[in-house]
Amino acid sequence: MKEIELENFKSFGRRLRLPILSGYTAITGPNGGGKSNISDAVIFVLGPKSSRVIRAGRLTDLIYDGGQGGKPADYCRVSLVFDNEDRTIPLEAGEVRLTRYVGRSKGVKDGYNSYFYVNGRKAALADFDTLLANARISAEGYNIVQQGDVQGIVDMTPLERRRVLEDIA
Amino acid sequence: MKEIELENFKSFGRRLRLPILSGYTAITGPNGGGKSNISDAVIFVLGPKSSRVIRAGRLTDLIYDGGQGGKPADYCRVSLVFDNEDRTIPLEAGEVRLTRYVGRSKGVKDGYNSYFYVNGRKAALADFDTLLANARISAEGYNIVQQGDVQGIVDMTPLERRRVLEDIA
Amino acid sequence: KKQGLLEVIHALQPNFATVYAEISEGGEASLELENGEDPFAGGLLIRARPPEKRFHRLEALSGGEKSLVSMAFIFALQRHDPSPFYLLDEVDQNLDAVNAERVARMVRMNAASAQFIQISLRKVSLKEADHIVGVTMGHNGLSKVIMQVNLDEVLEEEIPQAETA
Amino acid sequence: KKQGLLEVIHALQPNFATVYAEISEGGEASLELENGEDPFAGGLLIRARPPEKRFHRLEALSGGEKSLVSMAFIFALQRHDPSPFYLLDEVDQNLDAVNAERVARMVRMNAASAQFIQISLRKVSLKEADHIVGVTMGHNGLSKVIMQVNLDEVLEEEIPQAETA
Ligand SMILES: Nc1ncnc2c1ncn2[C@@H]1O[C@H](COP(=O)(O)OP(=O)(O)OP(=O)(O)O)[C@@H](O)[C@H]1O
Ligand SMILES: Nc1ncnc2c1ncn2[C@@H]1O[C@H](COP(=O)(O)OP(=O)(O)OP(=O)(O)O)[C@@H](O)[C@H]1O
Ligand SMILES: [Mg+2]
Ligand SMILES: [Mg+2]
Repeated sequence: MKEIELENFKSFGRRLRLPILSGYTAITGPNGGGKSNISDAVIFVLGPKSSRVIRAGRLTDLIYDGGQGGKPADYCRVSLVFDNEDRTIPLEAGEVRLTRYVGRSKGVKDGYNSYFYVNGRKAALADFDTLLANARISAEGYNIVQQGDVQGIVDMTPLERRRVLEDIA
Repeated sequence: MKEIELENFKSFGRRLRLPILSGYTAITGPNGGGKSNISDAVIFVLGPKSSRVIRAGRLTDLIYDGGQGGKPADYCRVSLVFDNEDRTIPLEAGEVRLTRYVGRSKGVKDGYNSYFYVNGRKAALADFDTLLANARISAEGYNIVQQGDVQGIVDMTPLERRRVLEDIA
Repeated sequence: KKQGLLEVIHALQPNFATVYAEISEGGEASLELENGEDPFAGGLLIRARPPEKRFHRLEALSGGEKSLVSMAFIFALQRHDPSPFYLLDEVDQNLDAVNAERVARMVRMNAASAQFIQISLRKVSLKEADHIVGVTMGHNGLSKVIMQVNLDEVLEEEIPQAETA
Repeated sequence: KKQGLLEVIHALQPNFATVYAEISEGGEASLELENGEDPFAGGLLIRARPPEKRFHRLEALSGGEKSLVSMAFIFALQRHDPSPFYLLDEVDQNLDAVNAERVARMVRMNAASAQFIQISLRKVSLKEADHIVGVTMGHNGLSKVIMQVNLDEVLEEEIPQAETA
């Protein structure tokens, strides 16, 4: 992963490019600052099965709400940029940019539009799944441990644990 | 509360008297040292509805097992000593010592005996309940927050939350 | 029964709002019944808003923000229906240094009228206590207790928020 | 399908045992099928024993001990079926200073072959990282990012276990 780009996603009201360097990156800061929102942004693009996983009731809850004094945004957009020099992701490109967009639709309360893009071209969530499966990246993978889930592997039932390994097999 | 006395309770293999001073007492120490076992000991005496709450499958799991090299104990005993100068607990005594004992019964696998004592005299769990109800002390009360439960009030459903206040009313 | 519940909620509401405003330094919180006419037909909602933010669903709060709301509820109950002792096991696990210290300070304040026992790994909490007890593991899985830990030997300092800002 | 599952378990088991022994400095851990004949008739058990202790039910482990077992499982999976990046959000919340440092050291080791992003409030973890990023809240609930936090400004030290012993 080379970069995470957030635009009006939850508490990230502006446009922010967060370069992800190689090796070990630590993120710190005060409570409520927005650290876990970055993790939610990554899961949002990887297409979770449910929005509850990223602490939102409706997809429009993900759009920056303006805080106490500002104006709510109309849309949010998150891109994950992967280095693909080694073509692990089956696409003829040195870089793969996966983008997900959610916009409030005018006139309809809580209505929204949700689009997916691969390197700027419209795509479907299924396209993301196919591209990512080869690179062993998924929203449900054991490589993402959300806040409070660290003891999950120990607390789950033996049956659930067997299922985790079936997915890997 | 004046004192907690532990004898062969979980990792407290010997007999230990832990004076509880007034004001604010902090307990610290390495992972796995036995800090939460002290909290479990308090809940054990207050008579929880289920042994899962104190991380034990069977009551005999609470008896010190000897560690890697030692001999398992035959019984465990925990006493909570309350100052009762002001007679909040309806008992004619300046001090109330509630004791709970669990012993392995000989010959029966996983069999056990469980006894309750008030100031040294045999009693029943119901006696504990009556004595403690007046002092507003219970194993299910909001005054005991077990490890990992701090966000409980926020994470529970509105219905569960209403029930917490019904108990208080 | 209905009367009793309404009384508790009416008594608790102002305490909860005050304590949360104090512990979050400017936030706003309240308790609301889903069904005001018949409390038993619905549940009890908590609404909380950290300073400078808008109201969101409770589950959108961060881990540390949720812990503060929960602690405010517990302290509010203490004011309304005091218990003689409190046992808090690592309630500061998700709190940053500033918030862990605020909670510990509030424990210290409440410890004037009830006994508080707080299990913690964080120095900012430990340093507020009147007494510090150490529990460690000896040989053969045997717990040992050291009655008076010397705070100076506990080196942990916390991240001062100002510096990371 | 059955073949695939058995292969994963057989490959994972030695990694899990080695990683747990390393991260707990002498503990023992293993994976076992409830039903060896027909894996789909039962689940997968984890057995773990911290150093100097006996085997207990998994749920009798302490919060910190459970976190170490979970992290050992994740690192073991990484060795068997590596993912290009890992995102760990406050996995050190229940760990004491010594264990938080051990986990961070292991992240550092694994970061040679994959990208690791760890969200943490603890200095013992932060100091092992190659890069530190600060995220704080500005006005109007707007998050701000500081790309390079100066570790010296992050004062937190941890409780050295030796002193509390
Ligand atoms: N759509 C939105 N617009 C603005 N703010 C939002 C939106 N959705 C969530 N938030 C805010 O984001 C904050 C949560 O941030 P996050 O969970 O990332 O914090 P954190 O840095 O992980 O904190 P902690 O250390 O406590 O875990 C909450 O205060 C929440 O109100
Ligand atoms: N019957 C028993 N005999 C001996 N040891 C036991 C018994 N039951 C539980 N234990 C041990 O007690 C330990 C757990 O202690 P406890 O949960 O109190 O630790 P802790 O100090 O709270 O640690 P943490 O900081 O990780 O939360 C476990 O290692 C467990 O194996
Ligand atoms: Mg967080
Ligand atoms: Mg504990």
